[in-house]
Amino acid sequence: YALQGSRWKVRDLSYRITKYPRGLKTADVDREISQAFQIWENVANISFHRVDTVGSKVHIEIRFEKGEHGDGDAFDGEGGTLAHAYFPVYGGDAHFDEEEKWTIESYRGTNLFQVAAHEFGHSLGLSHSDVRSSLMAPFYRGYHPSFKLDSDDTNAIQALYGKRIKSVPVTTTKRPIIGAGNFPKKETPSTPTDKSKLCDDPKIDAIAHMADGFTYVFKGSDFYRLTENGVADGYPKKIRTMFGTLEDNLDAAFTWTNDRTYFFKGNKYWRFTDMTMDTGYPKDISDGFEGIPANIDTAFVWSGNGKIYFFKGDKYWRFDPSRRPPVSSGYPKPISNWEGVPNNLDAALRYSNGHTYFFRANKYWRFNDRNFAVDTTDPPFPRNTAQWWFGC
Amino acid sequence: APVVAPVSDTSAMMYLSQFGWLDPSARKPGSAALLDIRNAVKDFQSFAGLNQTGELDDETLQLMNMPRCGVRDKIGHDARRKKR
Repeated sequence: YALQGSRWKVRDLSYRITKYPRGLKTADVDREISQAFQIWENVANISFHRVDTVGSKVHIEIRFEKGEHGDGDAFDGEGGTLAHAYFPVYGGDAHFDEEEKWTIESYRGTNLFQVAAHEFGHSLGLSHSDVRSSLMAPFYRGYHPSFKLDSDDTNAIQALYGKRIKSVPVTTTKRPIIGAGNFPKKETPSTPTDKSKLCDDPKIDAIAHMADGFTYVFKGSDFYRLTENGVADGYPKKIRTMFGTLEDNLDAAFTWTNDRTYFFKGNKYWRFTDMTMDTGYPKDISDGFEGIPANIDTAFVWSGNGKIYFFKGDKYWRFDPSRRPPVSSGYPKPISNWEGVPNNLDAALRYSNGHTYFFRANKYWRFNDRNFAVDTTDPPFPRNTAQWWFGC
Repeated sequence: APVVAPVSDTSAMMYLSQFGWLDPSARKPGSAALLDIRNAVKDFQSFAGLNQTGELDDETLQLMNMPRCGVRDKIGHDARRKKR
């Protein structure tokens, strides 16, 4: 196998299909693309989830295009070049020649699943292999009903991302995979999961999606890792055993675009890079977050504009690190501006599917960035946190 | 299987440079250029598991006919795939 030289730092990658081929049903393309990602997810420590929110940033954009399509690598009609993809350092996107006869589980035409799985190998950092039987060989080998990765492919992807972590079951999930990252080496041996505290009282102090690709919930002196089925094996663990001098009973936590997670309590805050506390913390909130009050209820990075929002009581502040002052004079503003979001929140999270979620007591609300209001869906929000997030 | 377009010698050269086996920017006089092409064909044949004749024989042309991925086989001078 051959590695191009770049790879993704995060382990939970988002993707969106922004342009579909004419000859196949959208739902069929969605399924084949999801299964093409699943091939890699089954053998390596990496996970993928589809994001449908138009306009939100994703790691891997997928398009079916005809001829010249803006990247200088024109497609050539049926046959010849079938598709191409960009390595992580160049963005990771994958383009497919719209003029191919894309087929599913057929000996006719060109099998979409196999070509997509190959292209996503490039999106993850793999170059072409000279092992003829490998998926990453450059030549299309026709439809193989009992397709499986060659050991050459498995060795290649594990050289980049490590083996799959067993705790996250190998399934095609309806909800996005929360993450398949690595926790710091000092993880204690797994003990049976005890989510009873969360199920009995799902009110939480803070929630954050961290640099290792996982989402963590903080409650009292405990913290929990979430998977797509709810609470991960071996949790809760004690905050002090994993997060050094970080205190219990936190107020808030959020992860900024630099993959750094900030925790808040009272008038102090801590910063973690790659799951390790940076030196010189805790600091006073005024030293780094001027204009933000102490004892906040929650904080999150809003996917609508990438700014940091702090909520407390019935008010909120917008913090923009690129501006001076970072909190403009019109703040605080009433939380009622966020239609449907209640006051006195416990926690908030920009989840890896691009949505923003608000948590209070045993309920949660999902925010629709386009309408700038809580989503009106069936079943309606607020929904039961214990059932939908903790798997109770 | 998808239709295959016949590959002539000229397009074989384009194929070799498109997929990174020949450096189109190298400006060399006749004989040196010919040697480069010969070596490029051999490198491609080695990568593809063919006899390394250095000639555009039927087996090599047939493989060049195969539908394939558009990403270069040799990444080296991959200046064209600019940062998005």
